Amino acid sequence: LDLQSRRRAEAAAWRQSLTDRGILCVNMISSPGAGKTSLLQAMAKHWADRPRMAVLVGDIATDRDAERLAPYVPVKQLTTGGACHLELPLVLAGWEKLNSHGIEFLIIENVGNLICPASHDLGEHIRVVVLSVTEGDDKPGKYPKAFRTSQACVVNKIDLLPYVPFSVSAVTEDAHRVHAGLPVLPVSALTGEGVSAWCEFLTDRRRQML
Amino acid sequence: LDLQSRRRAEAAAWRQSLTDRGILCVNMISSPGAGKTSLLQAMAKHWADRPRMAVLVGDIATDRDAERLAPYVPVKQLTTGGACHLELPLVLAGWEKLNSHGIEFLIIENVGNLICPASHDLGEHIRVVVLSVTEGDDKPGKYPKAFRTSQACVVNKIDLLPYVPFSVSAVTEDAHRVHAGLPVLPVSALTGEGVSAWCEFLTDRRRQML
Ligand SMILES: Nc1nc2c(ncn2[C@@H]2O[C@H](COP(=O)(O)OP(=O)(O)OP(=O)(O)O)[C@@H](O)[C@H]2O)c(=O)[nH]1
Ligand SMILES: Nc1nc2c(ncn2[C@@H]2O[C@H](COP(=O)(O)OP(=O)(O)OP(=O)(O)O)[C@@H](O)[C@H]2O)c(=O)[nH]1
Ligand SMILES: [Mg+2]
Ligand SMILES: [Mg+2]
Ligand SMILES: [Zn+2]
Ligand SMILES: [Zn+2]
Repeated sequence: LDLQSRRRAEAAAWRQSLTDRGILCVNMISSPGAGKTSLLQAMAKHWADRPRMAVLVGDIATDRDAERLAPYVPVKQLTTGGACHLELPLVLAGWEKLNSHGIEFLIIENVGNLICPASHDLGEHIRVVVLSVTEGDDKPGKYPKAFRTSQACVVNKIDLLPYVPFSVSAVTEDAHRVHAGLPVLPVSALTGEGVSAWCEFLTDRRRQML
Repeated sequence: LDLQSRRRAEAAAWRQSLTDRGILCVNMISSPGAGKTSLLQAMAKHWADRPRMAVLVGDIATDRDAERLAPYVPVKQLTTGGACHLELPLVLAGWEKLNSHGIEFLIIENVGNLICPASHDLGEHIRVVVLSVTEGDDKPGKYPKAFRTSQACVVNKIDLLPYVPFSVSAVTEDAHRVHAGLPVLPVSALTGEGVSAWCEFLTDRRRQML
């Protein structure tokens, strides 16, 4: 088997092992600064007591994101040193060091990049693309693979809607041209608006997986 | 010579030919939606009569950016079809089709990506990284190559400063940890604030090149 087929088989096996353990795996992709880490902080606060959530966060440099998350959830930093997207071997290495006892959700925060992460299966059950209202509502068509291969789109920073030329209906229409019926959930990681509905969505997806 | 050395030699030759023609070449890199295209629109309006500016804009899909710029400047869309950064051959192919008569500035808008474009010489005299205040002031250390290999940093969307947790001095400090003395220019492509100083900076750089 060539490398690509072997990787795909490994990812499928890893996904199944998580299913068997009752853990929903989410691969979160977005541009740099769309708010992935902030959203994870908001989710952790919303789920303060339970369900239990753990995070693997990827970056090309520093462990700033892991430091921001450590007060709230079990987290391990994955540092690529240059590669512009996470790949399965690095994720599995991080998973071994992570305190995953009793968790229901494993969230992988991918490297800030709206292109390359869309081409790499990390064993997730759900891929979510996070787009912030400050990036513009014409982005889905311009970065189609990220939207085509995701099962949900979170539109973040809706608190800034009064100050930016962005239409939630326009971006939803553009996303649906690329991926018909893709669920679009508006949130603000800053104010907390929409976070409860987003957590409900994931809880529901986990229930379906079990 | 291996491919990398040949590419570097080609880029150097192309840069020299632009110098001989009095054209300053700028390679603009940033995350998706940081405001490259909007800033180019603002620059074109500022330089309405002259100097003359032409643009090559790269994307993985669509020609939306070229359409937005066409009313203002000679422009050609470069579509990679998937590659997450521009490379010299595609730039040279676009250059041949571009109406470059009498221009003083060739601006290359790179693909929206804060990582991979930092590793590819497009023959530019000046590489500029555009970071928007909405992305966060901890990004320079997290995406160091983009800042280390640039000769200027434009901080865009300063009109949003009242509504986001962003400090211009903090991001300047973080950028200088990676690249001491990197010029940081705050602008708003939306309101026009700082655009004149940014254009002055480029005019000055061109004068130095001649
Ligand atoms: N106004 C506003 N700002 C937000 C919101 N969410 C995040 N931010 C800000 O956006 C910036 C980037 O947030 P991060 O959480 O670092 O984004 P990220 O996607 O994790 O960035 P990378 O990991 O580098 O790709 C920070 O300054 C946040 O405070 C929001 O809902 N509203
Ligand atoms: N508030 C505010 N919004 C801005 C500013 N500059 C750009 N925008 C908005 O930011 C969004 C993205 O702008 P673009 O010009 O498309 O960004 P870009 O870097 O060219 O995006 P890509 O080419 O896809 O990488 C759009 O909705 C713009 O209207 C600014 O100075 N202030
Ligand atoms: Mg982050
Ligand atoms: Mg653009
Ligand atoms: Zn890549
Ligand atoms: Zn790349």
